[in-house]
Amino acid sequence: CTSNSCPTGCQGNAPCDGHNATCSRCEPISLELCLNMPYNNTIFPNFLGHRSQRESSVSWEANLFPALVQTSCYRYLMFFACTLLVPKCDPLTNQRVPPCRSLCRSSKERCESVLGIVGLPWPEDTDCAQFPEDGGDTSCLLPDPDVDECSPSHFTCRSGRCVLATKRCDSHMDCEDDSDEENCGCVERGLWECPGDKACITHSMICDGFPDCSLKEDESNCSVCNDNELECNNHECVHRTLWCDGKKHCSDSSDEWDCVSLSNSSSSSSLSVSRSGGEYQVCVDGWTPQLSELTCTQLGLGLPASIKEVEESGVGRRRWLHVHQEWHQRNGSALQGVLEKRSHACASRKHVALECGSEDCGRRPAVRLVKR
Amino acid sequence: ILGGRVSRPGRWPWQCSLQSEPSGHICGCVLIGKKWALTVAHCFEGRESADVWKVVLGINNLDHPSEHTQTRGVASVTLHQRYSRAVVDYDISVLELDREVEITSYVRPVCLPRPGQLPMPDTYCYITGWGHVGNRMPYKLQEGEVRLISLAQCQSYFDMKTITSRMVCAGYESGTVDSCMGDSGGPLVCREGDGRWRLYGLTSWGSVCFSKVLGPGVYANVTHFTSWIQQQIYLRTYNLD
Repeated sequence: CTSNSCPTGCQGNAPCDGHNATCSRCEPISLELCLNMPYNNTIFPNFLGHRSQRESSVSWEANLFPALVQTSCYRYLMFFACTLLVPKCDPLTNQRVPPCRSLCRSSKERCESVLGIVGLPWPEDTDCAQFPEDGGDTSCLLPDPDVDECSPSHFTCRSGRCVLATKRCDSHMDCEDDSDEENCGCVERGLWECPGDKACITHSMICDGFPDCSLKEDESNCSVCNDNELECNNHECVHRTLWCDGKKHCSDSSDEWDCVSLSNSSSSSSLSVSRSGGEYQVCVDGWTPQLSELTCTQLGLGLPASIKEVEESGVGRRRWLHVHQEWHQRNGSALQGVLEKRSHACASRKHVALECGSEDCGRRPAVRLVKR
Repeated sequence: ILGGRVSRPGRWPWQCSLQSEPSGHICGCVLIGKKWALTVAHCFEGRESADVWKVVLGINNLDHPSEHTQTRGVASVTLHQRYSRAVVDYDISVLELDREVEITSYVRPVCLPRPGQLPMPDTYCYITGWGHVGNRMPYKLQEGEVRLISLAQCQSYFDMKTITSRMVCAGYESGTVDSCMGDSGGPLVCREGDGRWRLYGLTSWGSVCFSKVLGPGVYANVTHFTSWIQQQIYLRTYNLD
């Protein structure tokens, strides 16, 4: 594509993506500003010379046009802008469909002078003569009379002006008529209200495995698990006995998260391993330095600094996990996968306590000093 | 990096270059462990397959690899499940290298922040990369000092884009020092009191950095993703994903 001509595989004259020397193809529109266009696919380079939606999204024009829309200089200005920023792609030919000349002329005639007031030029590359006349041989785009000027990520003020959706109900007046601060309840806006922090979130965010309310209420009461089951992060139910056994049972693997910890409650850090939803100590019988290394690595810490065998104090009834006799054969397993429950208690009555180092990170080599 | 300066070799040993043929350098990346690096998700748009990528570490001049340079293939690419192209939200990905790097003075990992741990606004931090310098793409790694900016202040610079809590802003209103095209995925690091450098951001997006529209750069907020990163590494290490 260095010559700006296209390889034959691009069917002769499809636009060429200079970045990777492959043919440009129709792609879904992702530009926030133009998600309300009556077409879904676009192709690059666009009519402003941008080579990707990313380049388009951060361009001067992508900032200019929405600001200009707020002056209400022309009802279909944003439609016109989007036909330039993310041109419609004809899926049969992989060709851009241009705006019609009349749309370009109307936009320029009505809005160029407004820009002139603040000393800004009309964008280059928008010579209307390059676009076809309406009803000519070449198809071109004209706006639907009832086209929505503001994209889905923007709020339409009563005056018609578009302001960013995040500015709605933020206690600051962004529309000149204050309409962005009216009807601010989540329900009125078709959203869900977090009970604690009163934040509004979309319904699709409820029970999707990612907490969005500060108190995580959007991820609570999402499933009803039986008494013998525990709830995965994605709200599936998995039997307790399968929890932290070294194998994945939740489809998001959350039954194997946070199974190993070092508690700092005593003078040394006792190793604690979760199994079937309960906490267990690890019997030192059969414990090896390799297991200490596995533990510290799994915890994201450095190599083990010290290993202690801690005598059982005799207070309370402890639950034990034992090193599996054939743990060597379970290569690549997490620590919880090489431990097992046994019917008897720990013979030595000692549990494992560990001190891990910290991973060496974030240090630059020392600057060499030389005599002057 | 706009308004930066050429960096001394070895000064940023966690900086890596994410490359794919035939273009070479596409994005920056950051070493966080012997076998793990971070970059942003948008670098993989249209090229999600791990085998087309390689990671080059310990390099300063892209045109002249030195004896300190180490190259690794990419074993896996994990994009954040919530990555949104439309608003460039959750713009983060974890790279698994095909084998461990050798830790040297020129190749060593940066520290991850604790979850939610972010320096105060107005803290000065550093960005690095081989991205555009305003009139050309440089061969030598560039570095620039930037100031952290609060989300509220940052939103005021981007009237038509949403700034979310998964983003952190740094730079200057005038855009004098800023990241630019080709720096994406590279580090925003701050020096801690103990002399260690910690990764707070990954270069994500901003205005067209060499145009008239200026403002700060927007970075993926690494502290928001600390637990997610640790989980991805854990799941891949123990074949649990």
